[in-house]
Amino acid sequence: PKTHRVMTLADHISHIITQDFARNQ
Amino acid sequence: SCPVAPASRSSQEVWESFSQCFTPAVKEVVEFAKSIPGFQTLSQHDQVMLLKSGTFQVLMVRFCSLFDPKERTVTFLNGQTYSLASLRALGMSSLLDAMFDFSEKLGSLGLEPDEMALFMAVVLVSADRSGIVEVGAVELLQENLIKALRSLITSRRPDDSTLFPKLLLRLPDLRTLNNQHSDKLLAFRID
Repeated sequence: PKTHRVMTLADHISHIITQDFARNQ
Repeated sequence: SCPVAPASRSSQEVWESFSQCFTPAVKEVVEFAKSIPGFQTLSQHDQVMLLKSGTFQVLMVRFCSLFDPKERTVTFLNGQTYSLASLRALGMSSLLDAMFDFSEKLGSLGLEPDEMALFMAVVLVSADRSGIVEVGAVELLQENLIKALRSLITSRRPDDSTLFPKLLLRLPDLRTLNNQHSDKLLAFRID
């Protein structure tokens, strides 16, 4: 099932950036 | 590129699609940042911190082209146009009003695409410094990018000395947009 996490847009942006840099290490 | 509010969808579904549209847009800013000469010479920590504090502002500049201040409409990349009134129903009215004002001011400067790209690079490296470790390196990069922007603009408009200062005056506008909205808008992340 889809689990939703509500967060601020700033946190959503931070999450995407952190994931991107972690993936490209 | 995503449509916003077909009547049949609940506001949560609309927010879900909005949040999902945001992810590729953020990733594009990350790729853009890596292409900025000198950005990748910064420490990885400082690159991440600048992106975290500057990405929303860069996106606001990118989204400007979607806003038509005269018609008070927003046209998404899929060609669908929404009036300000219909978008207000999503509850983003204060951000929308601020975006229309900002895009009117920025649009009136009539920047070329390459000038806009260089301005976005300046926006990114001018972002909040609170998490930055090597502030000197970031300040040097910012200085070089501002010099490049100034020479590009003045070389094309030698008799217009007001455009460059007007452009730099957009930076505090963006910071206000960021401080007022990026930590208020909610996003849904689906795991």
